[in-house]
Amino acid sequence: TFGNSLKWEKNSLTYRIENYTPDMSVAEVDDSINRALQVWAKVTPLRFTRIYSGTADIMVSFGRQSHGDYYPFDGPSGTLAHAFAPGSGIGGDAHFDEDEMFTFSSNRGYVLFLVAAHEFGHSLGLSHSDDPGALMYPVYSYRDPSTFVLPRDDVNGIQSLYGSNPSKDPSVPEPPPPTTPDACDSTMVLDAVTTLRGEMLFFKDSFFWRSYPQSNTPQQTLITNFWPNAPVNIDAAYENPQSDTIFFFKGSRVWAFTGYRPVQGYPKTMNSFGLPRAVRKIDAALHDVASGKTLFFVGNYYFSYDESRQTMDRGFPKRVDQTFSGLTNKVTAAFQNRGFTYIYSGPYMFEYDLRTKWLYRVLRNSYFLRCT
Amino acid sequence: CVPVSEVTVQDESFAENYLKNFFNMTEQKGPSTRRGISPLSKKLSEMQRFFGLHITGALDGETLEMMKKPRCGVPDGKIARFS
Repeated sequence: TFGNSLKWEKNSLTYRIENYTPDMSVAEVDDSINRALQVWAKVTPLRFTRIYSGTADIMVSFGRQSHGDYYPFDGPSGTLAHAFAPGSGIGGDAHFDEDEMFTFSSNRGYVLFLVAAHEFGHSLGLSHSDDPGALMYPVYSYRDPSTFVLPRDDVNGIQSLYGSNPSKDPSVPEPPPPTTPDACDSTMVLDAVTTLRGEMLFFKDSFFWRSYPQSNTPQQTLITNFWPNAPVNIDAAYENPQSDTIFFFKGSRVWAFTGYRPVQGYPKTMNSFGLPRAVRKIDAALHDVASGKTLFFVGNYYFSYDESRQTMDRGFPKRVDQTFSGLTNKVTAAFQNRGFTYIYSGPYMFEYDLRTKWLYRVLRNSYFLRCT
Repeated sequence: CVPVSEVTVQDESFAENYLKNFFNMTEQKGPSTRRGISPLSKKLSEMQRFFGLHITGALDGETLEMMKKPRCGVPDGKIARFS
């Protein structure tokens, strides 16, 4: 929050849309603005009424460069919008930079609903958050507006000002507010780990951390920031450095990207790798650079896929503990680094040499994904 | 292999403007002090801490990349002061 109890002293607020962007239809703008306000109404006693003339508490407008408030916009990209904290006059108003390309739901351009929901957070008294998963994080990130749920950090922030929604029907279940995974949580079980162009990527829920040799601080970001068409809550991932391709697995489907660009023809079903139809999902994937084989872990077994022949190897599936000694629980993620193979099982990581099949060490997540 | 310099003069002035806009960095008035941490470095550290970046107090590629991402425009302090 802004501090000093900067908030509206009433729960019933008015809003007015002063003008429209030509990027979208009038109906799309109306709907985006209304839904952006309802994001906050859902979790608080605040209620919003639209007015069509006169001065509303929250005046919504599109403008470019100098637009009358001494905070000029800066042309395409950079600053997308701004809003003023609760107060009379300009207080509560939200301005959108007309030099941006706003969209209803596409990831080409900025989704007006997401930008507006963030700005209305300011209009209601929220400052910026340093939680990269929060709506109030100052940097734009694409999310699917049709499945958007206000994150926990934002819910906590707005409810600290206005309290919770008294008219919420407890018998109607709603998805819980998403929280941002914490690298310092020693009990965290990663969804997937892979390399990509020399970096290590650690996936959990809608997020991943990037860790690269020049920096010892992993950077956390939303998966959709880098791969807008990729799934979240993935089951497995691996990189084939020969083809510069990264694969994401979720359920029975697989997505492929050359770096950050989608590969044509994907998503495909996992059967395209030759996995038996009975395999509905995999737990982990590992690409062995030395042999050019990719291992798919399913329960207590694993399959071996020959990348050059693009077929499954005979003699598989094998029991995991036949190759990876000491590994008795389910594999949850796997990757290679500097010639060693790291197999994750829950919050533990087993370090192997695949040639000798020796188990060297049992480590924790924090060995690579540092808590900072 | 680390590039010799990832940051150009234009980047430095871009970063200075960014910190003025979003991290309330003020222009130095009068003679500058010779000792102590420069205001630019202090504000860079503040920005790096906020975004969970590696805190160096220096303008590097990672910090510049974050500065160039699309974002919300009015800094919190200014919003509060304005009202």
